Amino acid sequence: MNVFRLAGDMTHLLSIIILLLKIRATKSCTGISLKTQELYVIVFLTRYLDLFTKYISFYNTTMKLVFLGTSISIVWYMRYHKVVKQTYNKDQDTFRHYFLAIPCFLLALLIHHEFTVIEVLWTFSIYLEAVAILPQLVLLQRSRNIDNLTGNYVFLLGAYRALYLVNWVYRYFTENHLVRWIPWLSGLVQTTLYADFFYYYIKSWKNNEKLQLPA
Amino acid sequence: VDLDDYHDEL
Repeated sequence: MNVFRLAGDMTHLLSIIILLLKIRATKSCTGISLKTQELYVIVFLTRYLDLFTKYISFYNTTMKLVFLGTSISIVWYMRYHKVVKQTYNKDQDTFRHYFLAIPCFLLALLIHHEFTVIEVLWTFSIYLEAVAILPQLVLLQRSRNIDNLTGNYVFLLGAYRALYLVNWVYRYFTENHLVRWIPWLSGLVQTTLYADFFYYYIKSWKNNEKLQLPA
Repeated sequence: VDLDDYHDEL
């Protein structure tokens, strides 16, 4: 564990906590893409298959359970909570997220580190996480005004993977100098997808104005 | 599952 990865995990955890707070405190999920949240549940389920077969550390196991629990509860709130589900922008959140999941799965079948169920599904989760934010970014462009909590949520979500990129650079130079193209390139794509959001987020923060994405 | 393949990460 290094400080970059710890900072990345804490940033990721904070983003999820902010989203849960927004939903629970305001009883609203306006501006949040259910498609992206469902993709994240798939990412965590396919990535943490070895949760019960492989003990790495107390921290690792706890965080996996927290990420699984919170992401599933967010989907539950948006789908089934009587008040929250009314606030879901169903007609704007129309991204066909299966169009993202299927190519990622096929790619994982073709390009992976080793051909085992655990490894292929783990690779699938890496590819899927890279593009899972797309429905959310599309929804942000469609929804006219983005509330602060939603903006902060997306910003922290993007920042966490950028910190992981730094963590991978650190690990490359301090550990076994192994090249890991799959997570590296996926992480690069994932972080790049946030580029224009980061630009408008920082601009709105500097000019102290409402966050607005160009249509 | 070799740990250096980042399986020790979240």
